[in-house]
Amino acid sequence: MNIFRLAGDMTHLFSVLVLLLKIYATKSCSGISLKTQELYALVFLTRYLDLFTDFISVYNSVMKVVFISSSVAIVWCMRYHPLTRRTYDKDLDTFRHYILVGVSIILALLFHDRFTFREVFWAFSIYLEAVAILPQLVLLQRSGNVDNLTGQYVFFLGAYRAFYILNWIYRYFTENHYSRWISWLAGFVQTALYADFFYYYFVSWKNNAKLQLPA
Amino acid sequence: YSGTTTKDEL
Repeated sequence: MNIFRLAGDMTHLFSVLVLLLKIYATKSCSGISLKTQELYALVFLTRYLDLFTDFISVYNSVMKVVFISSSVAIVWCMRYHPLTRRTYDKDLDTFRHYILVGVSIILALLFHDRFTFREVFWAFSIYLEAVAILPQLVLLQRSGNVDNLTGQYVFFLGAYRAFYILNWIYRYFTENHYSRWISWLAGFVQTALYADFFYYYFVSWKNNAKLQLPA
Repeated sequence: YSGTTTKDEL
């Protein structure tokens, strides 16, 4: 565990907490894409298939459980919770997310470490995670105004993979550890997708103004 | 293959 990896995990964890706080405190999931949340639930469920077979550390297992359970809880709040499901901006959340799932399945079948059940699912989860934010970014762009907590949620979620890239660079030089090119490439794509959002986030932060995305 | 993959990461 190095400082970049820890920073990555903490920003990831923080993004989830901010999202839960937003839904709980405002009793609203407006501005949040259910499509993106469903994709994340799928990402964690397919990546952490090793939860009960390979023990790495208590930290690792706890974080896996947190990410699986929080993503499933958020999907539940948006689909079924009597108070919050009505606040979901269904009409703005029209991204065809099954296309992302389909493309990720095809990529995982073509490019993986080994052709085993778990490795193919692992690669699938990496590809899907890289693009899972797209429905959320499209929803924000459509609604224009972004509330503070939603803006912070997306910001921390973007920062997380950027820290992971620094972590891979650090590990490459210190441990002779190399991440497979699959995670490198997907991680870069994932972080690049946030470039536009980061830009407007910093501009609004610098001007102490409300975050607004251009139409 | 040589080297480890990233399965110790999240």
